[in-house]
Amino acid sequence: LRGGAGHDEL
Amino acid sequence: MNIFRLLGDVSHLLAIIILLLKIWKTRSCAGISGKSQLLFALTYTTRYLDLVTNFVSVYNTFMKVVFLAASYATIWLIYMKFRATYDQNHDTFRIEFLLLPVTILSLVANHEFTLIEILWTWSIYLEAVAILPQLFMVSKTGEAESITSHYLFALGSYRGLYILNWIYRYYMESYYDLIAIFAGILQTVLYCDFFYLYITKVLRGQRLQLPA
Repeated sequence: LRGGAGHDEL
Repeated sequence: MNIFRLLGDVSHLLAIIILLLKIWKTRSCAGISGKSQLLFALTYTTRYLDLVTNFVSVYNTFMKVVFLAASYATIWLIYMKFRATYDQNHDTFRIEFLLLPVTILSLVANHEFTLIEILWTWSIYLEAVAILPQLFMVSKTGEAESITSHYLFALGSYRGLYILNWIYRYYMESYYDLIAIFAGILQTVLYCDFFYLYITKVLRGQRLQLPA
């Protein structure tokens, strides 16, 4: 799983 | 940004505008589930908390602000301005049956155990099922106005297009987010029955009426 913080979608 | 993501966002935006215009023009929110709209408002609120902590792009910020504003405007129309037209007797889905499992799942299956990340995860799981009160309402009354079905079709298509976007990003950018993918697939699957009725009935000019 990739870590959070960088959600670039809506 | 790729074409699937852009089409998905446009479809999402279109859905929200269709709903707002429908309520505003007809001065009525008959057939619309206020509960689903409350769940969507909760979804945007908890997901877009990063609006103040994390800048992605002008496009990203703009869309987030539009979704939040439109969502709250919709709530205001349903619960305040056109309250008298709100079909409360048919909007009887018990949302605690959604909120409880969504809360537990977001505490268990998340990327990182921090407040903002858990709220993001909660919003992703909640969005996946937020339409259920609306679909329940349609099945309960046995019909939906054409404009309501256009709204549902645009809203359902949005996450379906996001799935294509995730497939694209997996291959082109080696990027994937299992939480979003899992919830997005569930969300799209929930619309399948509706999609079938929409294509076989509404697009052929008939009313969306469920068999008795």
